[in-house]
Amino acid sequence: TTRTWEYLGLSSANPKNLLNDTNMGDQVIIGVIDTGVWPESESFNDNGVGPIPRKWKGGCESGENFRSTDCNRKLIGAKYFINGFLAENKGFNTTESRDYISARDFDGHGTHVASIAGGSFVPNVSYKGLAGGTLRGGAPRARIAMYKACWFHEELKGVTCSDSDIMKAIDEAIHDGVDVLSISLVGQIPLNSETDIRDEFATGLFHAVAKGIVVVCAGGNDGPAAQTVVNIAPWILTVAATTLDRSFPTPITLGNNKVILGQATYTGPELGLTSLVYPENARNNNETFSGVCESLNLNPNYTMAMKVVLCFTASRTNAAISRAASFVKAAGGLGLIISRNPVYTLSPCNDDFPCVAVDYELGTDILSYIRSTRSPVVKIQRSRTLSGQPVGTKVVNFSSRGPNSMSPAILKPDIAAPGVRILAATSPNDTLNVGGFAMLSGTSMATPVISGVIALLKALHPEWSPAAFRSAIVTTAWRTDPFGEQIFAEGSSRKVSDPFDYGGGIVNPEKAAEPGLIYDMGPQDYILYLCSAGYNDSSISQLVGQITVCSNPKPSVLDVNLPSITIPNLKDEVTLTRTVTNVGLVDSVYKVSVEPPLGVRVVVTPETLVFNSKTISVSFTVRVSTTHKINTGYYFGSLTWTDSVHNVVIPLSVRTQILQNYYDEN
Amino acid sequence: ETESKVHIVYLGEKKHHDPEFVTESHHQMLASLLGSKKDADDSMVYSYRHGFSGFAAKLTKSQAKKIADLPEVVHVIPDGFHELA
Repeated sequence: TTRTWEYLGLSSANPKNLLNDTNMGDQVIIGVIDTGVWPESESFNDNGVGPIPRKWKGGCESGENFRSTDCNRKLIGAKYFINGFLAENKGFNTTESRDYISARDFDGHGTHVASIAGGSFVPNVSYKGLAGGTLRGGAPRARIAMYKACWFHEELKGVTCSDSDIMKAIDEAIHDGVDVLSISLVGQIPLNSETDIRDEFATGLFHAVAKGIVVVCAGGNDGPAAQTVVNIAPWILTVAATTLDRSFPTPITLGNNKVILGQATYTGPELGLTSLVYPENARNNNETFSGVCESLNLNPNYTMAMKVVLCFTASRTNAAISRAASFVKAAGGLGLIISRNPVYTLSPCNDDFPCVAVDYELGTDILSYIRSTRSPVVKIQRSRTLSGQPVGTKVVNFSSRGPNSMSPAILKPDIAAPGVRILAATSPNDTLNVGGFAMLSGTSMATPVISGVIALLKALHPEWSPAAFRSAIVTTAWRTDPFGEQIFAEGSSRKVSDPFDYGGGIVNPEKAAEPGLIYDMGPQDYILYLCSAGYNDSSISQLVGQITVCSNPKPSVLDVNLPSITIPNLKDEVTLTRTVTNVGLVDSVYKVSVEPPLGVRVVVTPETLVFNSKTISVSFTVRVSTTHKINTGYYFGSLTWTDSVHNVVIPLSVRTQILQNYYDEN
Repeated sequence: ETESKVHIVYLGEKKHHDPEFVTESHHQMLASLLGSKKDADDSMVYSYRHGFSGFAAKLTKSQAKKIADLPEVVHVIPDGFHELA
């Protein structure tokens, strides 16, 4: 967060922007359901924050190491829910648990997420000298309410959150009066029919949205494969993760004076010219050697002692790095260079052991040098921080992708935000903690970026519905990086990003403040979706609290008033309807422009929309037909309404299926 | 079959504004299923009573099935879990 808001155009230095026009989100309350909060963190100081909003009905629940007086005007609520967890884990010993049986955060994740969404200004923060700057949340004057429903479990060596606890957290958050609910939690994939309306996560949140709360959820970290996105209910905002325009180049200087810039967060002393080795059986004797990172322990110690080791790995997780580093250290090695496909979740090696990542191309360069000389040597310098161009933005490898496997016509994710190596507050118990702050990565970190932006928008447009906020950020998002460069999506090979990677694109807060038109949705639209998805009348009636009878035949999911059009099974032609509402100048005229997906015809009627004091909302039809003669993949395009001031853009994703419900391997 | 596990019984939108009344109705529903108020109290994990109506309770499979058949119940599912993202 020492870079995020400059990158997104929300710098506090600009006196006239969404941040300052909304008094930094003051009076807006962001609820976070997570692992708790570290109240003493500087990120939750309440300097300059006004009185607690009058509507607030929440409270600060005391418990282990947590007094009700630990809250303040910034952190105005803290509750914890553990009954479900205890009922499911009968052997759990609360007195021996390292976690706090209170809203206090043991793990650090909850503190990090809350700090990103609404943390106060904390000047001069860095991670051991890297990523330095002023730490702050998206809405620095918004209020935070923490609902702890996730617990560190010794036996699991990790954190788990029971749905029954999460449901109670949602129930209490609705009671307390939060405006935005930020949830960086994910269920399992593959999704199954139980995970739509019957997923208590989505059902409980349906009620939150129905009461005007904007719900923002993580899309998951199971990318880059397609159909891995979770939290896919249409009433939820689902967030994908991109990198920032910031990286940490780490100079590797070879003995032939070639300098290669690897990636690391290495902050130890410079490693002067040291022998460099790639373990392999150069002498064809019967000893065993391996240059695979995960198998460095097969090498005799003398191979790696007092040297920097180059290894290769196909692994996309950090496990390979930490294991390789431990093997090299155990053999008396002095450093490690890992060659792998980019995954961007590089965490530092322990004890500031020099370990640097490069891609296969550069790794092969280094290997060629090693093989070209009798005594290869290398120097490794500490990492630097490089912000802005030429560092590009990418959808990060692990960010889960669409299409939405449950309901492919509902585009997910909705939006993308930076979620890689985000510096924010954490708990002292966090293994990555440095001075109360840590750099973490995940859609967990991207989600509160959106929550913070929504908090600012909520302060500006308190009367908007949750769907209006989603429409505003999707239709105004950057489809390139903020400097106009293409955004690539990491995967088995890099490709240009499409809506299944980043929804509408990267959130553009300043544009979202004045979107011009919005694709709004209310209870009737959600009922239309539920009917189209085949839920029975009685379930829907009970869900919405009013007698509901679905039309027969049932409505088309393609008509749900989303700020996107996704047609997963076009056979020849389909016509769908959208309605837009004017939230700009009363007297406005918009004209349509279409960028059709390849081989797809798109006709919009009418081509001009006229708004005035009497005409606030206008419907239009979109006739889509295909010229393809085969079953295709998805082709992408866009549909834009413009009044020459606002460009209201929605993504178009069309897949032709001449043969329906068909799958082949060719 | 005899082991009790947490289930979430979802009842949809609240039918009363008074949360106490909503919770009381949950206990009564559970008591009629389990046979006594004490059993209901022992079984109840949470009453969801502000944003929507429902409760979490420790039920055997057959009890879960039985309560799911009640007309006012939208659905009953076993408790699940989520992870940090």
